[in-house]
Amino acid sequence: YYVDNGIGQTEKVHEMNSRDKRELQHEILTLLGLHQRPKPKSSTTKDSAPTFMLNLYNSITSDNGVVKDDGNFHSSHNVTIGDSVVQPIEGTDVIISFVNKAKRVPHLRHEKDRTFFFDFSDVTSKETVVGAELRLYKEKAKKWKKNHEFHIQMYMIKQGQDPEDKILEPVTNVTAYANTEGWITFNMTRAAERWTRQPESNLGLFMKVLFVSKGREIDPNKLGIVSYRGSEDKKPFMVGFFSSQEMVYPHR
Amino acid sequence: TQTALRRRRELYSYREEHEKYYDYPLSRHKRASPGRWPCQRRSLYVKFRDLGWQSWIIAPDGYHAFFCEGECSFPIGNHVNATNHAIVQTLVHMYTPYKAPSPGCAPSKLSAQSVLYFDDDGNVVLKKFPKMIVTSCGCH
Repeated sequence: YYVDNGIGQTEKVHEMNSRDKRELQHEILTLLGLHQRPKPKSSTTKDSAPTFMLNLYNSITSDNGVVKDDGNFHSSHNVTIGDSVVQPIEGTDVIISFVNKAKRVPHLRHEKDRTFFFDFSDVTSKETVVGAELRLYKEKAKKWKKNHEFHIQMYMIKQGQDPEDKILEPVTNVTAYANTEGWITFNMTRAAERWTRQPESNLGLFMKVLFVSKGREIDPNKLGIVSYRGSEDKKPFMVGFFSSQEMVYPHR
Repeated sequence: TQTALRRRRELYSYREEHEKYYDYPLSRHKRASPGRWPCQRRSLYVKFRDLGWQSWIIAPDGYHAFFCEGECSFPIGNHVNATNHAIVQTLVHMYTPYKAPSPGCAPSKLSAQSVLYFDDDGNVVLKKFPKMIVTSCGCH
């Protein structure tokens, strides 16, 4: 324990033993609403999603994580990543970045460059989706003229009548040019709402890239869209903005 | 007459008590018993690294757990952020100390704390915890 002695100094007043430390850990985890400390397999902050979230955190908080102003996430708390600006939506209590788990899903892993799976199973029914966006990084495509136009279409994968049948339901699309470079954002609020309400309906997302003037589909990699094989800081991820009906604080 | 004498004695003892810590040097606090100084905000910092949490908490480095500590006694006007009720409570306590407690030193303003951490799946969570940081203390 370090205590501020009131004259601008910090004094060490107590060295905790291991039992006290365990108890203190439990106390703080309870306050954070966690049953136990998370054990992530990979915890590097250099990947695209943690970098984005850390930038967001720094933009909305002052020192020591205290939320600026009146304690609300505001649209004025913009965060710029590359050339794109993110505005945290008002009324947001929790922001989660989801990593793409398509590799682990049997019906998606054969199309890893075009498919996405974001696990919403831990999002509880007490949380309401305020907004959600999928972020893909696009590098310049040298194969085409710079003003060539492409449509990047996102589909939600739905279950068909047969267990093997999968249906593609269009969600959103974005127009990009061959020379576009930077983060491309897709509004996925509708998909996130559905996955939160019905977690079993989450079968993933499918991406198609259409070469507009030729009217044919092309490989997303050829347009410069960074997939799971790209560098860590440019890998796709999804961000969900949630408002929490009830922050669970145990009475003490 | 007896009552007047007792009240005067109590009043005197409160004044004496107050004067004892009115200009009390802050640096001597640690040598005094807790609660011997006027109601004020104190701070206690828990480093997440000391708990071995650096593998999953990205930010902040620790929890700045401000807390309120100290006495709220006569004259209440010298204390920080005393509520009207605290003034009445002090007077009632002064006259009937064993029936009514003195006002309590408690947070008067709280702000939110944000925590950024990895969950088990490697997703990153930015959560806001309202009313987690004591911004100021007062007598209630």
